Amino acid sequence: SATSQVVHSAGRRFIVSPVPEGRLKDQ
Amino acid sequence: AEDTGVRVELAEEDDGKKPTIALKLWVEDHKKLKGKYKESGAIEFTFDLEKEVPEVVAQEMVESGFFQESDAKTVGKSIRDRVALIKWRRGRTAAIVA
Repeated sequence: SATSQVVHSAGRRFIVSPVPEGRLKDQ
Repeated sequence: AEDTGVRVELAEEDDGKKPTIALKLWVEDHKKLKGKYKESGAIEFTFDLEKEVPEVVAQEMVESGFFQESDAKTVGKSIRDRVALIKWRRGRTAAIVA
């Protein structure tokens, strides 16, 4: 499954990955 | 904790010792947000339980384009609630051990 990464200017890394299965209320 | 529509969970098992833990955040109910959430996925990040402030991380998410400014408070509160729970669990475990 696809993951992507965003690094904020302060240095923190955000890794985006699929939401754990069955954990969305409105989709 | 209040249902903010933003879910924050541990992204790793908490050993109760490490000051920095991995958290995973995603939008569970889009209708509770004022602005649009850019991603359809979950955002994983590390958080220092001793030094960091949830609202600062929320602001960094806004600046990184995940959320709009109008939702920074909601995201910050969601992280704060989870962090409070983690700290409470750690405190309780330490008390039992003692």
